[in-house]
Amino acid sequence: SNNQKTLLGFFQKV
Amino acid sequence: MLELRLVQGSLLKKVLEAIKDLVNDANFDCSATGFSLQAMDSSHVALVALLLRSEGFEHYRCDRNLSMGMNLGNMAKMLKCAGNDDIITLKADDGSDTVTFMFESPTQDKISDFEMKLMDIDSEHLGIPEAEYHAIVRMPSSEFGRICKDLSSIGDTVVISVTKEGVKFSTRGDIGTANIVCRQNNTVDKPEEATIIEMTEPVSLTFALRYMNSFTKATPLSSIVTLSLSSDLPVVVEYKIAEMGYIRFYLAPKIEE
Repeated sequence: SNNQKTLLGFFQKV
Repeated sequence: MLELRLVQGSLLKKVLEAIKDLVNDANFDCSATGFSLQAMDSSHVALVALLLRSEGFEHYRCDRNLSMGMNLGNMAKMLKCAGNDDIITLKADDGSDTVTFMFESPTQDKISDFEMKLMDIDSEHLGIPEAEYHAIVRMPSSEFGRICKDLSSIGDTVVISVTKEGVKFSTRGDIGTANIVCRQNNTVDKPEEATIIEMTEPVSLTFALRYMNSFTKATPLSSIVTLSLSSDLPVVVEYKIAEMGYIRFYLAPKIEE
């Protein structure tokens, strides 16, 4: 659902 | 040349059962440190990080760092063909597009070779910094599995709240609500039955139960699970793999309604 955050908002791609 | 011999082959079988429904394809990375994997689910909501340290293998040969792309469903199919008591050896030649799983029965009277095709996977790797968590809950993994299963029959999300009184798991759905509180309990006879809470400040976060239930497929790997929570971070659900390493699941929270 649209109130689910994703990990990309917390961790950087390396 | 890669050759990894794992006497307790059932560990690898359990690892695949724990992650194959969360992630379809993933790169296994081999280095002097060990056999590892980091992969996200397709919606980038959950991440699994696995480490099996080289010291945990009876024989560990990895001449150069190697990344092997595997379909986890296919890998699980092959590992299902290994007996629970079998010794499992992974072999790959440099530049090869296949990996071989060798299964040896404990009495050495049955030896099987399964060769699986590798695949090119464009995986996204995330840098996960070390963090100080507001609350760390250590509890029996079977209890955590039971709670997630029970709550998912009532609702779709779980609110995990940690206070100095204990850890509360709550859900709500069309038929009603449920709250389960586990109090700190470190006076039990067996350490694996204890619930231990370390908290620097209270924390309350909401998560999708569908993912939590998927993580609990790692329960056979460890009698203890550790939940690390901070108000501004994904939760970490960790199952330690005895003598070898860990499987950690990271899950992004939902925005509280």
